[in-house]
Amino acid sequence: SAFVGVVRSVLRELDHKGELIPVDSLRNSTSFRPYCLLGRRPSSSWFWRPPYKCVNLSIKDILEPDAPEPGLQCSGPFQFCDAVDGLMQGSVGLATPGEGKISGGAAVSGSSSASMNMCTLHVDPNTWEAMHRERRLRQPEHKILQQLRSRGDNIYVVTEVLQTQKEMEVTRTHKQEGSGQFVLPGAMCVQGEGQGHRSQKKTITIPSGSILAFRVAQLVIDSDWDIIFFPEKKQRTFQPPTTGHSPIRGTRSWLQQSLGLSSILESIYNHLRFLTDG
Amino acid sequence: ASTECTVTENFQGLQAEVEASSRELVRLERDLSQHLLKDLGRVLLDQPALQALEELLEEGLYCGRAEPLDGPAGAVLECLVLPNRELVQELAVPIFYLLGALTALSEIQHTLLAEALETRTLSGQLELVGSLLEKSVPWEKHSSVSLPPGLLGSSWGEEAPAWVLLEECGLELRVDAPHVCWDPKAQGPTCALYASLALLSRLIQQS
Repeated sequence: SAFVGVVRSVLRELDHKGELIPVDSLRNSTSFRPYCLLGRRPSSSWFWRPPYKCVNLSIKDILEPDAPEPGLQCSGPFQFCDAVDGLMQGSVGLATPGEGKISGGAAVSGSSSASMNMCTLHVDPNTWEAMHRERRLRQPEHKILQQLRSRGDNIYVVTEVLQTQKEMEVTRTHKQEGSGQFVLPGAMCVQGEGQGHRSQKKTITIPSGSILAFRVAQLVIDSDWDIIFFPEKKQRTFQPPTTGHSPIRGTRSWLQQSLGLSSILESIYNHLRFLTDG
Repeated sequence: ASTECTVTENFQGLQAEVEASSRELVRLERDLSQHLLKDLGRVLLDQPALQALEELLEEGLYCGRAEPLDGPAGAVLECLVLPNRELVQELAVPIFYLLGALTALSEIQHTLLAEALETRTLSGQLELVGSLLEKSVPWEKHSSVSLPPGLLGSSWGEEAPAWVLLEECGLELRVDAPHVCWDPKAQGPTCALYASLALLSRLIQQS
């Protein structure tokens, strides 16, 4: 999409190390404000991670005493101008064994342009220190937090954003032109030629204050809370419960498959599950 | 597969994970595969349904049962439960893995996958993405990967579905001397795209 293209283009210039996470659609571009909490499920794969999802909470919603989020530091403004123009041409000729002939040519051109003013807003690291020192987890735990805990999702807080400062228009054009001739031999000679073109222009308006990319830190919630700026892959927000259904279910499945005593084991399993729930 | 095997983070590792996660689909009956494909195609065009289905299935895998749901997500779910609402784990696990891969992709990719499901043109795209992932190892390094012309089709360019699928993963592509500029940041989405194509192709084979 044109929006994603612009975001990637900007990040290539401003974020060589790839520390910022691109926002994937204009619709989501206001959801990732500093201090917002994001949830992410544990992945079912070693090879990719699920996207961050806004949980409609800010860090102030889970901490006490109740106080507005502290102010942000601003860097910039950065001006970004991107204009790309390209033309590709090609032709093809094919003589068929029966002396038929097909020939043609095509040209594709594309261009995109964007000009924008941006800045980064980030939370001063000392602010996190002060918050950690002075504010405790709100009790009882927020309902959304309880749900995320029960699902085993990890929680992150937005620490930095790249934001547009003025409304901007992005245009992407794509043109294709082509022509061709063919001659087919035979009792009745068939020949023909044709040409055509196709033009596509996409323009989107990105409002002022839209967030193009963000950075997160992981929250760890136990008896107290903490922020991990460089989490390891296995770092979890909530400590996994020491008891639960899963180990029992695993045992049940293994026992059933191994011994085939499903009805007896079913009752043992139900009894164990009751005890575990208790 | 993810928790019980030692996983190597390269293309062979990805293939092994996908194979382990989709093995049970071989036992799927033809009618059921056809239903699943049709309903998954509808779910791909409905983002809230995709999200609801993934969450319900996760919950279902935890407790062993799944409650009925409306719309296309509910239709997929009905293929995965017994009359007493007990979830058929052998089916639910691969479909849950597929949904996990799909949610790592963009809305545009979902639309293109739904179209490819309709036209049954997934196998070429699967080969292309597989070839790219195989050649771009080590994934942590930037590289330039040439694409086999035989896998690109006649309309390779900005409008080609395979082009858009890869571009949406964060990869930069070139038309002339077709190649991809491999970016390590694109590894996650590209692997998720490969897994999505592999599992959907397997469902097509069964239907």
